[in-house]
Amino acid sequence: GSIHRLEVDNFKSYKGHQVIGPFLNFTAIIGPNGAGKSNLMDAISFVLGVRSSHLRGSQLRDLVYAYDDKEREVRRKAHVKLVYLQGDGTELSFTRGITLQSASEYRIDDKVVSWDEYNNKMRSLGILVKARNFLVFQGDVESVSTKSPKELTALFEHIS
Amino acid sequence: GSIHRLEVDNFKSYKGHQVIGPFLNFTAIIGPNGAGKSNLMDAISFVLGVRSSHLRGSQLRDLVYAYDDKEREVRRKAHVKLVYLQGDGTELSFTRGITLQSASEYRIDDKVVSWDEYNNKMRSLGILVKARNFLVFQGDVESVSTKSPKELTALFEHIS
Amino acid sequence: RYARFMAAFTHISTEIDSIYKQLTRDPDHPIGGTAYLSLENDEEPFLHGIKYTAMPPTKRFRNMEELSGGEKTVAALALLFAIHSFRPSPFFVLDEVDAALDNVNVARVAAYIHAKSRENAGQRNAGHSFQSVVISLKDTFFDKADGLIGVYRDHDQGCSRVLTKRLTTHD
Amino acid sequence: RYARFMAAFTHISTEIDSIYKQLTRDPDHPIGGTAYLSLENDEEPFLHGIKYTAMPPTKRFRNMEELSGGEKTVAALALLFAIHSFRPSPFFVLDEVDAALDNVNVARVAAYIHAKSRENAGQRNAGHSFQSVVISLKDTFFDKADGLIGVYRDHDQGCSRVLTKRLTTHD
Ligand SMILES: Nc1ncnc2c1ncn2[C@@H]1O[C@H](COP(=O)(O)OP(=O)(O)OP(=O)(O)O)[C@@H](O)[C@H]1O
Ligand SMILES: Nc1ncnc2c1ncn2[C@@H]1O[C@H](COP(=O)(O)OP(=O)(O)OP(=O)(O)O)[C@@H](O)[C@H]1O
Ligand SMILES: [Mg+2]
Ligand SMILES: [Mg+2]
Repeated sequence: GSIHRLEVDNFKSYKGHQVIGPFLNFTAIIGPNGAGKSNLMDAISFVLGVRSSHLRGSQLRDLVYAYDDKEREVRRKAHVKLVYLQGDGTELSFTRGITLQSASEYRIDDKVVSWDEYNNKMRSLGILVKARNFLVFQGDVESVSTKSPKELTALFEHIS
Repeated sequence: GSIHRLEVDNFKSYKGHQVIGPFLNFTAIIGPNGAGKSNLMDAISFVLGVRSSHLRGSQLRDLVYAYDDKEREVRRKAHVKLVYLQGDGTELSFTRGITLQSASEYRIDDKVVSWDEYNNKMRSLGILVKARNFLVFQGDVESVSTKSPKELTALFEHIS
Repeated sequence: RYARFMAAFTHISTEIDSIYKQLTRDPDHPIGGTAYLSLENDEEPFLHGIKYTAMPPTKRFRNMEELSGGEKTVAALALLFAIHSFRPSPFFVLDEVDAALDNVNVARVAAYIHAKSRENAGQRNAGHSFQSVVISLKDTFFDKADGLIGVYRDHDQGCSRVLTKRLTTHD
Repeated sequence: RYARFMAAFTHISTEIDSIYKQLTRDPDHPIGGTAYLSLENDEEPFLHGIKYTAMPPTKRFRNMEELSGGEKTVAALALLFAIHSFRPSPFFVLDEVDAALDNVNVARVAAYIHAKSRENAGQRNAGHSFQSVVISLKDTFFDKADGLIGVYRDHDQGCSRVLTKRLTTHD
């Protein structure tokens, strides 16, 4: 399977409802500094369940679109939907939202589910969020090669 | 004043005696990955008195040229000389060497001096090694803008 | 637990060298560099560490800390791709991993990713291919892609917007 | 001690905004961004912190952590150059500071460095100019230099060697 498209709604610098895609076998995201490229990677990581502290936001609130510092106080909802194309051609969608009370909400095909069910479904597709060996954030690549022996063992434990 | 040239002798990947320069008002160091560009910056930092741990070597021994891991045991001397062109056109040279006993040795115009005398002479030229605000090592630039308020105060103390 | 760990370790340590060679060989060095993993303790490996060593062509040092910025990036990508071959995830997302790479290494990494991203469902499950999402500022990298997502800032609205464009693929 | 500290702080905080504007203005945003320093405590500044804030054109957040990689690099260079203007060192050595910059920002930073590296002894001492030694992989950066030092690996000897080349300067 593969990522077919993303639907973002008030996530970081993406205001309102925007559909991004389709994602092909090899898709490159390009654009000037500060445009919002890494925010798209944050959107993918967020919908997979990666914690907000890895997404340059100290709390979920920081991940909701705001025009400026004052607007941060405005209560808005936000969500990211990842539409996944399975091997048999059918679509499966994962959605993670931020509620008005700044809590996370998970949906599979628009049905609310628990984090465990959500995570198990992703594991069944080979998406191991805990290992995160398939996500390389900006500036992190070099440090992968100089991980300490203990860190490497921990990573191997996650994937074995 | 300005840097006129460097004379390196068995420093990191620079085998034997090599003269590098002249350095002009704006000089760019270019070349493929792993060629030895950052090692040249290490040579400049080393001769100014920056500690070896900042130069990707845990001890002075690591900064001496070696062909492979076995040759690391071979005792070799190494030194870097920085020839500085003063405003009045005269040359002044700073040399830092690694002796056979892996100790540092400092010379101004080929005369052995103490570290204090060496450092004071550099300070008189405006070269403040402790502040190091004029040396940006590979990969460090972004972190300058997100220094903590305490770190910024410490830097301001060094230069004031 | 021991058996599972060793299965991962053995698989990845046989793959790592051939991937590293693919990423480091060139006309002057047709074989490429050498990369291997070693266990600090054979009896109880998961209680101790795993050491990773990569040596670029013509280099003979075993200390990874002494590699240059670009050499570390190539070694890191080889490890990531080797781990993927054991536990294949359907896609990779890489954010400016080419920042420290010179043009030759950018071309090699882009060619490797292009080759691995070919669509073939059977290959995907067996770990031989994956979907790639790559963020890059270098045209020598992104011009190998099948499609582009261009992100720009809408100054009036104070937010990000995207445009998509398919590239005619060149194989 | 207080007086010296405040002399440094006042000088640098007046310079930082104009340098940041020089590095961030373009035809769409002729003024550029905004940058300033603020003291956490006015009475005993050296016992507390100094907060640095830089806001690129059209951006309105004051949290530096949220800036993008390229935006952080530009803000960092502005701070370094502002500090230099107070306590001028005769030269700068910058190792691949352009790694996260897009082509527009590379051109702006290279132009700024080119302008500041003009020879003028009086300017040097007053902090208005400095000698630059820059390591870069991008031709859009190094083609603005007065001279190049090309480093290559001598495979037979297993060591580094250099070649130098003067560029005809274009002012
Ligand atoms: N919650 C939010 N609401 C609105 N804008 C935000 C929010 N969080 C971050 N941003 C904006 O996103 C911008 C950073 O975007 P991003 O890091 O994706 O840029 P980028 O395209 O990756 O740039 P670079 O090439 O420099 O890495 C910041 O300038 C910030 O203003
Ligand atoms: N003491 C030493 N003796 C010989 N070679 C050394 C020594 N110390 C480091 N090296 C070599 O120097 C190389 C790294 O050089 P350097 O970091 O200067 O590369 P670079 O040109 O900056 O590359 P990049 O563009 O990737 O940053 C290493 O591959 C290492 O083998
Ligand atoms: Mg980015
Ligand atoms: Mg380097």
